[in-house]
Amino acid sequence: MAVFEEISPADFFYRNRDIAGFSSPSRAIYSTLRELIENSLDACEAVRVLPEVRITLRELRPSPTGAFFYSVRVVDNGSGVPGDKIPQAFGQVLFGSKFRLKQTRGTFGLGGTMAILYGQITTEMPAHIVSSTGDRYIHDYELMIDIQKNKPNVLRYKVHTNRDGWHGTLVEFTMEGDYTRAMPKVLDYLKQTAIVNPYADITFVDPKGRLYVFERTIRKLPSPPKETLPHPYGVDAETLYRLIAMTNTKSLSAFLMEHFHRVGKSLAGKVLERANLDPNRSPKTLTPSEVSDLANVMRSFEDFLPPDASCLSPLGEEILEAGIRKELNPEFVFVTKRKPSAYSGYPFIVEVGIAYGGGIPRTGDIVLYRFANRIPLLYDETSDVSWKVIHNLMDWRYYKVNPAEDPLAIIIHLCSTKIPYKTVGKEFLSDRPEIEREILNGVRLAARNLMLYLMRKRRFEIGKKR
Amino acid sequence: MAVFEEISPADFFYRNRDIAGFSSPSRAIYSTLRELIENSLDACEAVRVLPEVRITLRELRPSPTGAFFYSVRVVDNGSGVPGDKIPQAFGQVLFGSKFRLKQTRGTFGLGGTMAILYGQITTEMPAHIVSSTGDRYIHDYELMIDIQKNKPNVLRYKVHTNRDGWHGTLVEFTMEGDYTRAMPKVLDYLKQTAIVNPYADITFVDPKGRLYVFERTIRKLPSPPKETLPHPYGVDAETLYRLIAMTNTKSLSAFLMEHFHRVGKSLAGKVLERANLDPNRSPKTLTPSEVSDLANVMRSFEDFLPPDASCLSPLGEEILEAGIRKELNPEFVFVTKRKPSAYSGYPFIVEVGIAYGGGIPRTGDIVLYRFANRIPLLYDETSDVSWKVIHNLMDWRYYKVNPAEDPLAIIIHLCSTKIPYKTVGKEFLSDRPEIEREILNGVRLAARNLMLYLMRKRRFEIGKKR
Ligand SMILES: Nc1ncnc2c1ncn2[C@@H]1O[C@H](COP(=O)(O)OP(=O)(O)OP(=O)(O)O)[C@@H](O)[C@H]1O
Ligand SMILES: Nc1ncnc2c1ncn2[C@@H]1O[C@H](COP(=O)(O)OP(=O)(O)OP(=O)(O)O)[C@@H](O)[C@H]1O
Ligand SMILES: [Mg+2]
Ligand SMILES: [Mg+2]
Repeated sequence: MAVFEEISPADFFYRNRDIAGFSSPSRAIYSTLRELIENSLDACEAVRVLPEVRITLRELRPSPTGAFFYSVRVVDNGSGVPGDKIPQAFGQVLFGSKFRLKQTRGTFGLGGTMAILYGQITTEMPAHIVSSTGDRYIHDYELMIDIQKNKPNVLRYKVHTNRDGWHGTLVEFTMEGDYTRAMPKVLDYLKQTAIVNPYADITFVDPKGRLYVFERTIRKLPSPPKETLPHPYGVDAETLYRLIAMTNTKSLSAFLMEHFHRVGKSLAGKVLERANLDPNRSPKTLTPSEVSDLANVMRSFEDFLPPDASCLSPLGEEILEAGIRKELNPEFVFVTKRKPSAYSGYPFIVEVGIAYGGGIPRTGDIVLYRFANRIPLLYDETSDVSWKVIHNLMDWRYYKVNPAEDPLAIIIHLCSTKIPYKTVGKEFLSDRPEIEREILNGVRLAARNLMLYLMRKRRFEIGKKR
Repeated sequence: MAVFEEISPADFFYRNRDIAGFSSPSRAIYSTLRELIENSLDACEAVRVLPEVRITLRELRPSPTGAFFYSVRVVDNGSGVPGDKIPQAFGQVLFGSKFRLKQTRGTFGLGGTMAILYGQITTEMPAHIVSSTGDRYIHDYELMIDIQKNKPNVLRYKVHTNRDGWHGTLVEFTMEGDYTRAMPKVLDYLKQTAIVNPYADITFVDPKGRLYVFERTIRKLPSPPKETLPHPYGVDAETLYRLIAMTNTKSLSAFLMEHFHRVGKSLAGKVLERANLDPNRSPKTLTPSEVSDLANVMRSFEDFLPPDASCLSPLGEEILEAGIRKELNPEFVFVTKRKPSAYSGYPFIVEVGIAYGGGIPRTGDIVLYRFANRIPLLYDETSDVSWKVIHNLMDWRYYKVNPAEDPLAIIIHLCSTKIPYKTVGKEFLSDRPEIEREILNGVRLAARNLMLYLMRKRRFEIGKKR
């Protein structure tokens, strides 16, 4: 007889922790550090503060499985978390502040909690969280996660007076891991994070006591992404339903103008005409099939205005080129920032850089660097949409480029209010057609510029010979 | 000011449907069909019935995004679902009957619900479910999912008298998809499903009205996997905590013997001695650090008995070889079933087949077929642990095999009470060390047998020349 049960989302990720990126002791170290660092960078940018992130990883003792127990500690000077929200922010899965339509590194509401959960199941020790938003109090928690209920369990809570007006967050817990195996990827992650976040000061003390310092190279934060309305292109019926349920607008025309990005009276009129709906009707009177028709029209309507980029925070060509030159020391660099586009209602911008020669090694293939919302992606590159573009969709011979012989690197940064990660561990991007097209066009433009450079170079060298 | 929210698991997978395998209209067709077929095969095996699964995909009309709207319908003669459980089984994410320690295709409690959710958000139409467990009633539901609450919304419920004692389930709903793009993978999936489930009758009517029939080639079900106790090797403290919370045993010794697989009095005694715990203590008196010590000892204890395979249902060498010969028509086949092993408390068995020559094409690389719990895995092979073993860990030259030139296929089947999928879409397996080791040893044994065959063959051909 079948036994039916329901499980909490924390229990789901406990049972399937491979899915969240915690598949082995070395991968757990990488995933833990990246989740905490990304939380810290988000928190600093949220309050327009130049980030200072201090990471310490201390080896405690060997673990029974041939790995080690570590103490992880990450401190930042960011927004902090309100005292009453700390238990859920860190002790409940699918709880967070980043479900809004704004570009942030975090998006699922589970990364930080997952790291703490993994630490808990491998060491049975509580997590220590200290945080203040800069007001009069510093909140000091010791907590564990009730995995079956997906609820925090506060073991101890102290409040300190905040004499210096400190703001920020300290997260500290023990976990089993394998830093020796994880080290190359961890250092790679820190290095590439520094490239695309040049305004951040990051320090890392590793288990051997070695200190790594990534000093900021610019003192200016990028312009902050603003929260935005959903873009009408690609909206589905569920989104429409939710907006209709909570709207105060009294007419369909006002409904479209109020709740969608860059929809004015005349555009709203055209959309409603095509959907055969009276612009003056109250949105709450629509039947399910009328909602479905409206969604279908909006998904095929070609004349919406492209999103403006105010909800996005691209690197910009200057920062991207400077980072490429500093790290790769190439002979030739070309960078391009594509115009804003949208998929399924989410605005996005693709930035592409191409680098040739100089310090770039000949590896027999193009070296691919991938970034999403300023996060370096270091795993599963062959499953990523960028890989597909470069290896399956680009015709390099047309550009007189031979990927097997030329020393070539391609850098791709995607920023969006929702990055279409294929995995919970944020390892690679799914091949959404609109995004694939933008990456392809960006790489083609970059390839064309490389081709012109190489032609001039070869002509020059031929000229020299004569 | 940060706005904190919590979202339901249905909402999580709605917002991140790429993660569940619904990343494009063509992928959605594949994911929907596979999730429903796997549910049907599980349901038939659960009541020891030779499976009959009828799949119909009808094209309704074009969709606004250049894809199409389809009606999907899957009928089986399996266990059926109890009437009062149908709404949650199909309308709630993380609800199901496969959270037990028994080999089943389903494991997450969300595949079927996700398919219905995707149909709902693309067509705004309800799903139609008809099911009976073979008793006096047939339950007939029309339902939708309240995504924000993760709860089913029953629109209509009828009960019919079950005159013929029918048992089984019919699932029917509309969705947007792209069958033309999905077709090669869908047909591949059906073909490979038929290979590793030769006792199943599967028919598929595609949108063009073409009928595909996969007749059963054997009339005998594999011996049914039994539900099992967790294997003690690799158990973590959270598992111990839950068992302690619900145990009725009065001593630690009885606790270990009662709740773990193949633990007898003397083994329990050795484990407790090493953990410095009195075997007569009540389990509920353990402190957190004692639970942690016990987990650590159990995770490093080398002398647990290997799991018996009663909770597993491998293909068996006969079925695996027959399937390989029928499909690939090779000159040489070798198959091996490894002994049961365990990772993190979950028993597993690896089965490896190698096929050479004959009908196997020379593709410049080894053709890899992957299966997990009798499910074909058709995506992301380069991220899979089997790919890593074959391409990074195997030294083929040692076996006088040249993967780039020899016509070679490798077939790997992993069965376990928990398959370590790296993704919710069940695309590829994570590289758990114990599983990687078993696959590597199986492939080595297969390669050694191929080497002996090729040596005899070449000696024979050299002999013929003289
Ligand atoms: N260092 C920090 N400073 C300020 N707030 C934080 C910090 N770390 C976590 N938070 C808060 O806790 C919430 C939950 O964090 P968590 O990492 O679990 O999810 P997320 O960052 O929202 O999404 P993701 O799973 O994609 O990382 C965040 O949304 C944020 O509000
Ligand atoms: N055709 C069917 N016959 C009988 N029971 C079914 C059928 N389809 C679904 N169910 C029941 O509904 C539950 C939920 O199905 P769902 O596919 O959402 O999750 P699952 O199969 O348990 O796990 P997974 O997400 O890995 O597929 C199943 O556990 C099963 O009990
Ligand atoms: Mg986070
Ligand atoms: Mg299922």
